[in-house]
Amino acid sequence: LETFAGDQVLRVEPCNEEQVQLLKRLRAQQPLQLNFWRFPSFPNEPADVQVPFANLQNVKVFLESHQIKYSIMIEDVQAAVDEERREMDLNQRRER
Amino acid sequence: GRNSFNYGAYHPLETIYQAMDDLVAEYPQLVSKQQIGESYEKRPLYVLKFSTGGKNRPAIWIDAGIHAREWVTQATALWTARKIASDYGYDPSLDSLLNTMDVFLLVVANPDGYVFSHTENRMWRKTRSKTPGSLCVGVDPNRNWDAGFGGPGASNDPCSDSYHGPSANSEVEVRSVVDFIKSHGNVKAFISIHSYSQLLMYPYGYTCTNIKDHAELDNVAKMAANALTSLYGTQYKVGPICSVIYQASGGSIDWSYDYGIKYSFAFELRDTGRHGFLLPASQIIPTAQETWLGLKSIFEHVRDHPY
Repeated sequence: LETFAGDQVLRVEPCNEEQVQLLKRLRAQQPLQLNFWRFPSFPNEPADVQVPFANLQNVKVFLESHQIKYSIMIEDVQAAVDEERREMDLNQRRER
Repeated sequence: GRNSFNYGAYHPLETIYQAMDDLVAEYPQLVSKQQIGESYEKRPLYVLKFSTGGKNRPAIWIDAGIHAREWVTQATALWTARKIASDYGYDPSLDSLLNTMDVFLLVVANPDGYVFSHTENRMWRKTRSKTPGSLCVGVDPNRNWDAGFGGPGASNDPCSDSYHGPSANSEVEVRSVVDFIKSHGNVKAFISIHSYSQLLMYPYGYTCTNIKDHAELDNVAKMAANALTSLYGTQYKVGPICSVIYQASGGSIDWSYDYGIKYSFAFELRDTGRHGFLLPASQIIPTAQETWLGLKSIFEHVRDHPY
């Protein structure tokens, strides 16, 4: 069962076409294991990307070095998944 | 309903399929279940048919959950199924629709992915088909339709989450829907339900040029979004896929539109709280309720504008 402890989801906001292209190049970097929840498209349209804990620093450094604006959308993906699992267990017990 | 099924919770596939059977048993005069194919891992693909009779009536197609991890869509579809069944006979708008048209609802469009997202990887989006020569599994089933296949906004890398697959319709989950729609021959609306960032879109995604019915579909989508917003104030962005979200080729509603189904729309349901498709279960029913108003608005237009 795959876990996502420490993974974050970043909302990235490219402000021009060059930054969009940089994000597309970032997306193609298989070793970073990025999971784009919303793909990069046009300037001023956000892209959301789940970044494994191990690669967070690399990705943030990449974004900052290219002055690409981002914010943390989900602080810890595993915490969100755990919460969802708790809700499902609770609901199952309630049904029975 | 009569049973104790909790529509405000996320459920495994077996529970959803059982709930579909229960609905058929409860409303046998209106609801039936049809198997339209099997997934790659041999799970049945079931559609619920809502019909008051008549042969080969014009129909509305709805599918949900083609991207496995978007759980609120499968949940919304199941809630919608019960809503249609329980409101028939009480809602004049729905009555007039079902007295002339049928509705087909594919509650879980990607059952293998859905099961995988429950058991192995909550973030799984694709099918589970194997690609010869690659260690990576699965195809993005919403890049696999025969509409600008392999073009911009789809990846040829089997490891990508937007991998388009080896050829159009290579995924049996996609091919089964295509075959069903073609064999039916009288589908007048095609609505695909996703979840992310509250969008209501129409073709095209594979190109950024406008469709010839742009003005009408834009108007229909705006009316539907307004109806949806009226319940809880959820804001939707409306427009063609290409400009509203991103250019993406091989998508389902582009195929359906080019096939001749004018009223082709895709919903991206809410993710209020900025949790993406990890939407808290407490928001399933509100999401389904507001979506129902949007769906009904589209239904009414389709019913009143035969072509």
